[in-house]
Amino acid sequence: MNIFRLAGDMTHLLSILVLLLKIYATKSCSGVSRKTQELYAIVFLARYLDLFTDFISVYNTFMKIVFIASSLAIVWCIRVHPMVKRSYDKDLDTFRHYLLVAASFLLALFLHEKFTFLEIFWAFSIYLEAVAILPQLVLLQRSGNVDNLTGQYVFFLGAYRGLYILNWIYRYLTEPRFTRWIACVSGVVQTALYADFFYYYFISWKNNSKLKLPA
Amino acid sequence: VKDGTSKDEL
Repeated sequence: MNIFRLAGDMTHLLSILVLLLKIYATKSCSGVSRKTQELYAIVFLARYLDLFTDFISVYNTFMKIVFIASSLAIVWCIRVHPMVKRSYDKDLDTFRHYLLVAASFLLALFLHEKFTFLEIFWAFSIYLEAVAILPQLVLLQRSGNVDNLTGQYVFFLGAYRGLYILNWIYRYLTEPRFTRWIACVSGVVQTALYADFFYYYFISWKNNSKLKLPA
Repeated sequence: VKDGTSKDEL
């Protein structure tokens, strides 16, 4: 474990806490893409299939459970909780996210570390996570002004994988046999997808103005 | 120690 990875995991956890706060405090999921939340639930379920069979550390197991439980709880809130469900705007959240699932799974069938069930689902979860934010970014562009908590949620979610890139560079330099190309390349693509969001987020922070993504 | 592809990251 190095400082970059710990900072990355804490930033990821923070993004989830900010989203939970937004939904709990405002009893609304306006500006939040249900499809992105569903994709993230699939990402965690597919990635942590070894949760009970492969013990790495208490921290690792604890965080996996937190990520799975929180992503399912958020999807449940948006789909079932009467107050929150009413605020979900399905006319804005129209990204065909099942195509992302299909494409990621197809890619995982061809590009993986080992042709085993766990490795293919792991690669699938890595590719799917790289594109999981797309429905959310499209929704932000459509919904004009973005409330602060939703903006912070997306910012921290994008920042965490950027910190993981620093972690991979650090591990590549310090650990002789460290190679994790699938996660690295996918992580760079994932972070690059946030580039324009980060730009407009920085502008809104600098001008102390409302975050607005151009349509 | 597990082989190189051990998934020790989240």
